[in-house]
Amino acid sequence: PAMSQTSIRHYSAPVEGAIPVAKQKYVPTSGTYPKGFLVSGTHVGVKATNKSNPDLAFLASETPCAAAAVFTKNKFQAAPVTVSRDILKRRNNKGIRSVIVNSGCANAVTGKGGMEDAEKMSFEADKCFGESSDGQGGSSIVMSTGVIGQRLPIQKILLKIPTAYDNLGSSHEHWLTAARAICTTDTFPKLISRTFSLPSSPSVEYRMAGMTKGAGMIHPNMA
Amino acid sequence: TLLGMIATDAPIAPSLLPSLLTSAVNKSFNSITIDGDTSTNDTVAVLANGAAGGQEITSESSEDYTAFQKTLTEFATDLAKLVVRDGEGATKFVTIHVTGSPTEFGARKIASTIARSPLVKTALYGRDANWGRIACATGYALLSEPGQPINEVEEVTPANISVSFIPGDGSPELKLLVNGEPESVDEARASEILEHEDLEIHVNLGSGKEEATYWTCDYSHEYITINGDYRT
Repeated sequence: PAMSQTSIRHYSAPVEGAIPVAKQKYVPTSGTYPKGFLVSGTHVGVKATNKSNPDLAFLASETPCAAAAVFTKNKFQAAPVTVSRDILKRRNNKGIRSVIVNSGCANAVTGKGGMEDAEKMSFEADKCFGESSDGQGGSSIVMSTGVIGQRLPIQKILLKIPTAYDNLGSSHEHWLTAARAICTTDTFPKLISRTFSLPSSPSVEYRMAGMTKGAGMIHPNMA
Repeated sequence: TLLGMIATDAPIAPSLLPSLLTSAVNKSFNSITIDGDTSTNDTVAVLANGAAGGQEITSESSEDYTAFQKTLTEFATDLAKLVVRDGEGATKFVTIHVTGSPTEFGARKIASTIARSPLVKTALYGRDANWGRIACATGYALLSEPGQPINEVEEVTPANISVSFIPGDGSPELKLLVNGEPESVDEARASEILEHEDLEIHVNLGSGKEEATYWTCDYSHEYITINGDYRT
């Protein structure tokens, strides 16, 4: 009881762009990225305190593609989990155009309003591709990460999705910025890429790139 | 929360992607832990647009399927390890390798329990070769919960268990427990091993041929600071 608020140590996130020296070796300086994919990282300000860091990532395929996802088995599944699972199910894992991701707010335990927000994000991303509805519902997977129990500042996000589309590109910098945009308490962006071949087409060089985020609340159990 | 996106220009039939991803994730993202809390938002997606050309993978029995499965699993594992390396406040990257189990389920459960144990993780932060805490976590991992019928799987026989530390620098392992009997541990050598960022804890149950691997990190003061400050 004698302790006051002043005795609480507060966490200071690394200043913008500052990656701890010990972690710098895990951040790639170049990469080989898959053909036909474009990415971006855009600042929205999902958290009011975020004045400049990208917090909206967009991953798009130039053509509709095959996709699959695994999702948390936590019974309190966030709205974007439910919406994305429905999209993949309705589409039988094909015809997917993009993944739109915000950090700063998880859109979890946000009720029906949260579901509507996740659907709006997916719909707004779809609109960027200028295609009329094919009757199968959205073609953009949506993800969110950050604080649980708060509604997304959805209008701010929706307004910036066209900008995120305009920002799309295929360079290493584009991929790295997108990887930064999904970070929360992470201290460095997590991005890797590689080339590989398959036995039936040994002369064809295939590419794979991936980004991930996570630092806390990590004990995944996905299916 | 864990989020992940993987994109490839290889041509994969949409119907095969879910099984490819599930298998890869079970051996990668589903085999890491930082603090034992499963998020409401964890999602990993894979997209394949076929832009590089070549033959589409259409059969689970094809060589291409097997090769792609291996590539995807290794790739997902490398991504998952990066998450562990960035665990909130983490100073260590720890591989928990459980071998000699009668079942893969048992090996995974034990590896997961050791990887989540706060006392194991604080010992690692304190650079203490505390094999007792590892043995303790191994011993309760397969017990039934209070109130449930006794359903103890007899996979853990203390007299068969060996525990060792395998340093990240490739130097010889340090045996801590051999067939249930404690070794005389060279504390200086143990401290030397625990100075490194990377460490493998090998637990051999001595009761079978199945194995499992989990990746985890230590618990530091910083974890409390970060999460004591994170607000809803």
